[in-house]
Amino acid sequence: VVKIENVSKIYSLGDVQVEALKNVSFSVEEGEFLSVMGASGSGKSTLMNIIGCLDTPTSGDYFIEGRNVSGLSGDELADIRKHKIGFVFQGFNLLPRMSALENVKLPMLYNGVKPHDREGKAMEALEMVGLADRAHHQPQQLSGGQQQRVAIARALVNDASMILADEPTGNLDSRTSLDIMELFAELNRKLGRTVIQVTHEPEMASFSRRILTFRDGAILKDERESQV
Amino acid sequence: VVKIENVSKIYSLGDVQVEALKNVSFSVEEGEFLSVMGASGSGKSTLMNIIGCLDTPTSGDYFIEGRNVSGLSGDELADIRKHKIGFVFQGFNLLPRMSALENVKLPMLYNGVKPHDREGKAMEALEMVGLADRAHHQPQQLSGGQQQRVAIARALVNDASMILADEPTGNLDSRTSLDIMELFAELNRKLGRTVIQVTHEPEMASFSRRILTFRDGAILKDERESQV
Ligand SMILES: Nc1ncnc2c1ncn2[C@@H]1O[C@H](COP(=O)(O)OP(=O)(O)OP(=O)(O)O)[C@@H](O)[C@H]1O
Ligand SMILES: Nc1ncnc2c1ncn2[C@@H]1O[C@H](COP(=O)(O)OP(=O)(O)OP(=O)(O)O)[C@@H](O)[C@H]1O
Ligand SMILES: [Mg+2]
Ligand SMILES: [Mg+2]
Repeated sequence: VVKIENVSKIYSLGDVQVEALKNVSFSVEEGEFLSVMGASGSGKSTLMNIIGCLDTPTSGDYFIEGRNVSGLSGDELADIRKHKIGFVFQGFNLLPRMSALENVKLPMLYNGVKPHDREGKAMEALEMVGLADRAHHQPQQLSGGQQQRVAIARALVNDASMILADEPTGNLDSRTSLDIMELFAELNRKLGRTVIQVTHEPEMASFSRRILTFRDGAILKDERESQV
Repeated sequence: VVKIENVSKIYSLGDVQVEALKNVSFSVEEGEFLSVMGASGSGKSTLMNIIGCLDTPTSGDYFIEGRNVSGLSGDELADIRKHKIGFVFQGFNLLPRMSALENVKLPMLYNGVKPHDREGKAMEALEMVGLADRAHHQPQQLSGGQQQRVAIARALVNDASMILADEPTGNLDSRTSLDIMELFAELNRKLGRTVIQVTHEPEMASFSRRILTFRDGAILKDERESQV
């Protein structure tokens, strides 16, 4: 469902070139649960932004469901982001002047979900992350881990077939982190959703069945859980 | 050096009261290395903001170096924040249009450090967190973990006697997290700086000699490493 082929990403700052990704190639089947690990600055978020159609490679090709993303128009890309992908940002990216509930409802505004149904779906997503009682708080009235969970709920609310989560448990205690991992595992196992997460914690990575480890913008290893 | 006495913090949202801290009391000696743990939403950041003189309790008293903070003027509080405390925010709080180096220099502008010396001290702090080669990047040109480390460097640059760090390794891989913990341990051991950190990770808490665990706004346990 996701195919990355010889993808490189170079940032130019003045006359300095930062090679964030170097000739990366791999593919992900539908229904996989994959973790991406690697040192700070090794290119994980850059990769996630490309997979999530939020950024384009400097060179190389990216295919989503068989279609080459570089051949798609701005509208077609926006369409994929709206319907096929639920994205949890490393920095959360919540809108500050809206409540948690309104933030979670946002993706549905562009998706033709009826106003009457949005409230129910958004509350259900908040319940899944344990925040039903914080629905009317704004981000600045929430703890760091609560904001992170609102960002997770927002990524789930469109029933997207692919969940991309950039460090979804960085601000959560062990108990809450495990709850979130079990939630992802359930969405993957029962609903067949493809889950790709960036994580720094081996315990969280153990919920997935495959781990890609990055180093300095390139894949260091690709380990799959052996079939038992 | 820090004494929290019967401190409570209540947020009012409409007619709902959120008791973020409930009658909390404890004290911290100069030169201690303390970790604060607890579930997401249990009051840790609220506590840190009070200790860091960024917020005031709804009731109860807070003494810093023997002086009751509620008796101090706005100027005196700003003075304490500038000179006595280095604060690492859970959300980093970097200024977006300035480079990492300029962000790290900021606390020194208000401290009378000569312009000539600021550059050197800021670069030294960036080196301590492994980011000398990212000095001229702006926050949006840095990875999540790099932004977190710039926030840490900024907290160290004033040689403050107390370091308050709210989840300093949430976005860092294991290797880099250990580097940061060793840095804190060294500043504590060699320079006698008081370090209070909020962390979700037991491995990081093990670098400290005392762990306060919070639950629902109150102290659940206060464990000190036994003298060996
Ligand atoms: N401005 C506010 N208005 C209302 N409630 C608030 C406000 N700020 C925080 N809260 C609530 O106070 C409680 C404690 O928040 P705090 O940020 O201290 O938690 P925390 O322990 O730091 O959590 P985390 O580990 O998720 O960062 C939370 O339940 C939060 O919803
Ligand atoms: N806009 C940009 N301009 C220049 N360099 C950038 C830009 N964005 C990212 N970088 C650099 O690209 C590299 C990879 O960044 P990326 O955010 O993908 O890392 P990461 O693996 O997600 O790190 P972390 O674990 O710290 O979140 C970093 O060294 C960073 O400094
Ligand atoms: Mg990242
Ligand atoms: Mg917090």
